[in-house]
Amino acid sequence: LDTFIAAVYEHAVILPEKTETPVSQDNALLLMNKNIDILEKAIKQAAQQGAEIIVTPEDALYGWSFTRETIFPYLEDIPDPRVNWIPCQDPHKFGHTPVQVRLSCLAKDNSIYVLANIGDKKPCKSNDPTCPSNGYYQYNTNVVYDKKGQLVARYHKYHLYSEPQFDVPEKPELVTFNTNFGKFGIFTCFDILFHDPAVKLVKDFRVDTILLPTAWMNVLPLLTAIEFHSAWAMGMRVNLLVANTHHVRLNMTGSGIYAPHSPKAYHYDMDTELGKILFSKVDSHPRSSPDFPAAVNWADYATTIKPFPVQKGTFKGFISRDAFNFTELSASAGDLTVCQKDLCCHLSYEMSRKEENEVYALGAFSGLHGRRGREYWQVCTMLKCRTTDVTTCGQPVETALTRFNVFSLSGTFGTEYVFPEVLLTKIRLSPGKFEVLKDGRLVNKN
Amino acid sequence: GMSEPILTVSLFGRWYAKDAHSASGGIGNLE
Repeated sequence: LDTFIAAVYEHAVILPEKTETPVSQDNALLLMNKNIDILEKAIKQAAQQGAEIIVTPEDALYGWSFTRETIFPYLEDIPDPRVNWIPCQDPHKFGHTPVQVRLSCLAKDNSIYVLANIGDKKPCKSNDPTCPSNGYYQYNTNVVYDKKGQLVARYHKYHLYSEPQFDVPEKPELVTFNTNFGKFGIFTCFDILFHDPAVKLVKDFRVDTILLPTAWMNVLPLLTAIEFHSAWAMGMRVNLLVANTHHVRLNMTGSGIYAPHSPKAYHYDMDTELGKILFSKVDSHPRSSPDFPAAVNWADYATTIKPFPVQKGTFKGFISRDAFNFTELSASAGDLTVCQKDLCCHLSYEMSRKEENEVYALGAFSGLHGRRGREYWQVCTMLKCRTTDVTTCGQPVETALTRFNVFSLSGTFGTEYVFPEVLLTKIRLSPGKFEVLKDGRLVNKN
Repeated sequence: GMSEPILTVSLFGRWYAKDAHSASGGIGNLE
């Protein structure tokens, strides 16, 4: 197939009651079946619409806030896909696995690939020095069933995000599977921020489409799900199918079907508690598509021009815990440069009308991000400040009035991995309204 | 130009080679 229809489902998870003592296996299964009942409707709907594959979110069957003990009744032993198991046809082959059997039957009965996120338990021996005290490794796990209901992929999440209930696998797993609609890679949520397995799957394994179940808490101005995921698909030049959980109070919303040149479909809803299914037609092999974007040399333009005059009024501001250098867009049009360490960010812009009650700033950051300082970020950002007080630049804000006729943003990046983000007022994307030039400039179209 | 007001335009770069060693796995960085 040259193209296929993809579906992702943003699921409002039915959560368990908070407890410090583990529930019974039966009660755990009862809750998971309630969530699968909802996923079943989405899977049937996806199949009816002709979708080849549906992605469902991380934690969609049981939620979060567990200890190692309280998650245990929700776990099943998930075998290696090399055993060629169709749980729906052979339900007792690997012990008591009702969740895997039901998911497999949903894939088989509806003839659709299904990705689900469930918990895996793997017994270990006491002579294994890292074996946990309960005798099991516990993994946050993605499984994929094909149209026959066969388990074709299993991935254990590597970069855990405050999940004491799960263990980190020994090494990052590089999990792919082939279909007649392209080669797929899978990982989970926070994994997308790291090289392995995320970048390696695209660069070395040449997958066409990444499947990303997530439970993503949105953080403005840089890490809202739809904003970052659409940018990652563009930067990595790969299809990305993202299913997020839906939980408004925890800022969890934002799912999408993203192609290398543009978002195809996305969903962001902070107003309702409802789930949502998305569909879109996607190129099976985006690299062969006429839309496939050219490779970008991200620092080309920024390192070859003479920097614009650095303004005197450069000031420090924070995005999360990261100290950015900012400079204000004080005129309604201009050329600005702001630098931090080895990163200089250049902006040329023209506002259609400068709103009196809004302030924008250009910021640069190059350094280890956050409190733990594990990930090295290089960021150029032009953003609306929360108020007209420039000390609020970098703080979250959700609405704006200022329109731009022209913008061109570039930076002297030391890395080839740069993700272009554009976010409009009320947290919306702008498909088709901007592009990245081969010399690394992020510009508006027209 | 852009038909809607803009909140942010950003180039978000990840320089993996300069990550701290502890970036390979472990508990995530809840902030």
